[in-house]
Amino acid sequence: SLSEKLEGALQSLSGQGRITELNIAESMREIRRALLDADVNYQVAKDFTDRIKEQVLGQDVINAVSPGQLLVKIVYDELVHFLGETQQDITFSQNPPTVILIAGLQGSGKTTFAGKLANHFKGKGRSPMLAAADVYRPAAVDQLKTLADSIEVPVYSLEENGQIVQDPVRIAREAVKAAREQARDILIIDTAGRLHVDDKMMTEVADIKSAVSPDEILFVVDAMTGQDAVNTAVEFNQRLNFDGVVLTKLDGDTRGGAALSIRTVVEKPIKFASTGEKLDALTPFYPERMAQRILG
Amino acid sequence: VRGKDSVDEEMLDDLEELLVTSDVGVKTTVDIIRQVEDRVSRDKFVSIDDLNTLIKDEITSLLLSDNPTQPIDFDAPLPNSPHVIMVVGVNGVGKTTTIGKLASRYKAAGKSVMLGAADTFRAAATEQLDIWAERADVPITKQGHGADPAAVAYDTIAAAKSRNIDVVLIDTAGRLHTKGGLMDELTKIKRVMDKQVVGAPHEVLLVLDASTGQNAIRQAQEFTNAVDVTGLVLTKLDGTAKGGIVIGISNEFRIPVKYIGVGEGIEDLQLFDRPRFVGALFG
Ligand SMILES: Nc1nc2c(ncn2[C@@H]2O[C@H](COP(=O)(O)OP(=O)(O)OP(=O)(O)O)[C@@H](O)[C@H]2O)c(=O)[nH]1
Ligand SMILES: Nc1nc2c(ncn2[C@@H]2O[C@H](COP(=O)(O)OP(=O)(O)OP(=O)(O)O)[C@@H](O)[C@H]2O)c(=O)[nH]1
Ligand SMILES: [Mg+2]
Ligand SMILES: [Mg+2]
Repeated sequence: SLSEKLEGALQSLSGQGRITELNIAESMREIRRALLDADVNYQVAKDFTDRIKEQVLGQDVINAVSPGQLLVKIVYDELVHFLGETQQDITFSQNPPTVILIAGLQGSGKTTFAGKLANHFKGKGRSPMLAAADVYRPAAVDQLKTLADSIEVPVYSLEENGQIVQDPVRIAREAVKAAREQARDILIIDTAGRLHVDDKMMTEVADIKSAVSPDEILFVVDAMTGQDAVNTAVEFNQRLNFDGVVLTKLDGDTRGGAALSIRTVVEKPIKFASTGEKLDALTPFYPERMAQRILG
Repeated sequence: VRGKDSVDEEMLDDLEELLVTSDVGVKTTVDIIRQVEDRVSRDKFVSIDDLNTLIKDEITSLLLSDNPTQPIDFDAPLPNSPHVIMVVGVNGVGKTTTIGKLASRYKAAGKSVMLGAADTFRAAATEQLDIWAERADVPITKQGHGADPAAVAYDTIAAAKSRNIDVVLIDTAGRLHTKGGLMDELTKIKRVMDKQVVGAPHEVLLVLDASTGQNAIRQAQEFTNAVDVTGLVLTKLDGTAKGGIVIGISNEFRIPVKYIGVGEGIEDLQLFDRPRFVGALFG
């Protein structure tokens, strides 16, 4: 464990009197390596370790009863601090429906999350509606409808002559109208997975945003994402200025370093954690749990 | 000309950064750098180009080249009849889409193909594969939602045998490798296939998303334990992720990368090209 490695690295220090940049170097390498093993972004891991070093140089770590454990606690506290607080509040609109736009890369878990979010609001006594704005993926509309039916939530989709209308912006607009007409107080718009380097698709989702002025935009990220997490988050944030991040597939054993990378670089809160395939597998984001996970 | 017999620190730092940011992972990066240092002290290098070639060679040597019992080329003669391929992996990596692409390529090479919709769990999974079957113009065996996936796999092979189909592609539900029950289910599906055709599945393709980090190693470990993975497919390489995870995995588990996914369309599949992949790491 990191704690044991740090104990070992610091043992040689006892009796040396004080901590210097030189004798702390091995411990800092161990910390940086643990972060990289956990998929924290290379630059973020470097900056983070430098901050830890500042703290250690300013503290009397060597004379602690257990220097390794104290060092781990310093790292843990810093992780918790940088992961932000537990806060899953969504901005509700004064004029219903509150419009929530879901975006992210292919396969990250958006459609499933849209269903979960609808389920979450239904459980709180609200009347959500889902909108099927993914017109590309085979059977995407069927998928959303199947999930929605399982929790008895209405879905807005647009077909003409048996074909899905190939106009996500129009679908989003019409969905807002339908939600208003049906007195639904929340509209959750599911969109197609897209690459941050696909200009046409990024423009499309920015157009959807302009067309319906969402009250909340959530960026859905697979928790097992590696070094590329920052690239995608930065680009989506540039185009959409999203309000929050959702981390999915946290029921696996991925360390989830992408959480720290994204939170540090785009400075947007992580609002939800998806922890399974079923629609009830949704929890708020807990920074302490995430910090523990990243530390391994 | 006197050759250099050591690489300066700054070069090694740059190499470390390049490899780690490509998701090669710290352990494999350290191994590569060590190998490079050893070779340089033995063989010496004269120019930066020599050094770059040396580095690329070291990385390439970690990527297993393909295996004759699982030919990559779609026109190559198939060693079995039917040749059964099972596609596995965690949720959302691109299994179903990859099957659609593979079906289309085998068909274009003049082989008959059948799909097996053994994901009977996820919402609209069968409908999704159905559309791919239509696009690739190949038959599909499917059952109702909630049916036993092993039964679907079994029936697909039976149908393929009776119709003299050359290639069978079995789609399975995405599953996290940490879920013991689901991994057991996969082992059972494989065992049942062997009952229908001895030796089936002849290939087990593990699909990995190129943007996945070090957790891919855990995936490779558990899926290999459950169903003996024979090949890797690396998807979503049309993004900015480098997919460096396959280097350590290929070397440690002795599994070749067979195909790469480079988009969402039926044509967006390429045979894995080692030198091209390694070259792309250096951008
Ligand atoms: N284990 C687990 N699986 C999840 C979770 N969230 C989603 N999934 C699964 O991940 C896969 C992809 O989910 P989708 O909801 O289709 O993802 P998507 O982002 O809508 O995909 P695209 O629309 O193709 O971009 C499915 O198999 C889901 O069941 C989660 O928290 N845990
Ligand atoms: N850009 C890009 N997207 C891809 C690629 N391969 C698959 N996708 C997309 O990734 C998403 C998930 O693909 P699926 O084929 O449903 O993945 P899966 O592994 O079958 O998912 P589950 O069955 O839910 O576990 C879809 O939106 C696909 O279009 C690829 O090579 N490039
Ligand atoms: Mg979707
Ligand atoms: Mg699938």
